[in-house]
Amino acid sequence: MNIFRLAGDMTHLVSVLVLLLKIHTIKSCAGISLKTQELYALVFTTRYLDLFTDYISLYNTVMKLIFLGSSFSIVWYIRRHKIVRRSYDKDQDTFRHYFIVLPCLVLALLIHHKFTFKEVMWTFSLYLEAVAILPQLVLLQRTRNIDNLTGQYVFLLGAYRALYILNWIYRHYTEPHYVHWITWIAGIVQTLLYADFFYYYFQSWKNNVKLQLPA
Amino acid sequence: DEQPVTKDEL
Repeated sequence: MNIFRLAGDMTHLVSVLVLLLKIHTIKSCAGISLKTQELYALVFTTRYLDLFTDYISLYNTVMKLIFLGSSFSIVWYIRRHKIVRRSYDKDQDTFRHYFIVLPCLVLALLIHHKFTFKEVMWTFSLYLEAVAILPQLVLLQRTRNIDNLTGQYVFLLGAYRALYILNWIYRHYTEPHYVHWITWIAGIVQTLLYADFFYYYFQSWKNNVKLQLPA
Repeated sequence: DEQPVTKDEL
């Protein structure tokens, strides 16, 4: 465990807890894309298939349970909670799941480390995580109202993957094993997707104006 | 061949 990975995991943890807290306290999911949240639940499900088979560390197991629990709780709140669901903007959050899931699945079937179920699912989860934010970014562009918590949520989510890239650089130089190129590419693509959001987020923060994304 | 290192990551 190195500082970059720990910082990345903590940033990721804070991002999902910020979102869960926002939805739980103000009982609203305005500006949040259910599609993205469902894709994240799928990412964690396909990523953590080894949760009960391979024990790596207490930290690893606890964090996996937290990520699974929080992502499914967020989906439940937006879908089922009698108050929260009313603030869900389903007319604007129209990104089709299969436009993202199918290409990632095909890609994982074509490009992977080993052709085993767990390995293909793990690779699928890497590709899916890289693009799962798209429905959320599309929704932000459409609704143009980015409240602070949603802005912070997307920012933290991007920051966590950027920290993971630093972690892979560090591990590349300090550990005998290697970081597979699939991990590199999926992680870099994911971080690049946030790049323009980061640009507008810093602009709004620097000029102390409300965050606006160009249409 | 060596195992990829990222299997212990989240």
